[in-house]
Amino acid sequence: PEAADLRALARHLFRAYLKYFPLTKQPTRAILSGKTGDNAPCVIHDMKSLMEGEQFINCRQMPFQEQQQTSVLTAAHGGLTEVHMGSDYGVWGMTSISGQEPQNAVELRFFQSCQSRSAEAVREVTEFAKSIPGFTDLDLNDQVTLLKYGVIEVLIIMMSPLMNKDGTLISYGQIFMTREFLKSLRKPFCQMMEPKFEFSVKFNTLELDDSDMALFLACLILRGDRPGLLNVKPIEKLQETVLHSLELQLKLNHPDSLQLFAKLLQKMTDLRQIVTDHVHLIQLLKKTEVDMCLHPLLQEIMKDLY
Amino acid sequence: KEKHKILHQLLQNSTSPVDL
Repeated sequence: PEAADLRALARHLFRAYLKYFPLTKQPTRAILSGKTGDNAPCVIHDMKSLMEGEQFINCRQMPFQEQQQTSVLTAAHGGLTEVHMGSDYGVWGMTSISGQEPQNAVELRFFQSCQSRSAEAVREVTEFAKSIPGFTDLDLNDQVTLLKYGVIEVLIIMMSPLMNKDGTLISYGQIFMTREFLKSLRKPFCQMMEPKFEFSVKFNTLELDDSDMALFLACLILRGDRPGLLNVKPIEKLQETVLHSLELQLKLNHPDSLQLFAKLLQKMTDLRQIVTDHVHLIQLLKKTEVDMCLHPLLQEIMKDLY
Repeated sequence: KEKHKILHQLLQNSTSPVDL
């Protein structure tokens, strides 16, 4: 009966994962391996193709148009113009590339639209967290703490299937941006993605599928060692159950992959350093880029994080 | 609570019943 409960939990989390995350690993790998035929992504590899990419995205019907709107984000910050979701939700958010602007503005604007997508992704992760049995019964302040500390780790894991050693899919898989192009951006923008590529290429060799990913993400959210938690016991209890479910899932789904569970536990530790470095880079950006505006939700998450 | 106003709102925002 216990194993049956753990399997039921795995199925529940997998369904929630499919419900809340718009682009999962399976379709992503199909795009990256060129199995989507006519729907191959547009490739951005230099400034010229970056501008063409905008045309491409504007001409093409956006998927997920009917996704839930982000009323809570916009309501919380009425008039917040950079929150741009729904049908016209593209890589570059609300602005357009004129071709006339100074070169150094490109990075900044691209960064702003990445922030918009990240804020939307935080909402997706929040909905997923709420679907974890027992999560919404936790102290509300602890739910906030778990999300604050867990959400960037979750986003990095969600980003991994979008990446290969040569680049990353963006804009719901419609665009492939090369790693070399990202490296060619001016400092410190060029330093932002490289650590994620290094992590993702290694993480992808573990070959988790979407059902494994769902459990792993739930484990990342439910960590009893996040700073400032008020009531650790129930969180640890929930995490223990999800960890057991993950361990069983891996045994069944990857019988030949030795030590996969232990390797994933190690990844949980590695992620913490990546997030710390990421937050420090954002703090550096805030100081050096006078025109930069940090999204209020991301600001909340990163303030006093590490 | 003020420090994490949006996160609180996202968590308390009642979505349609999860029909999983």
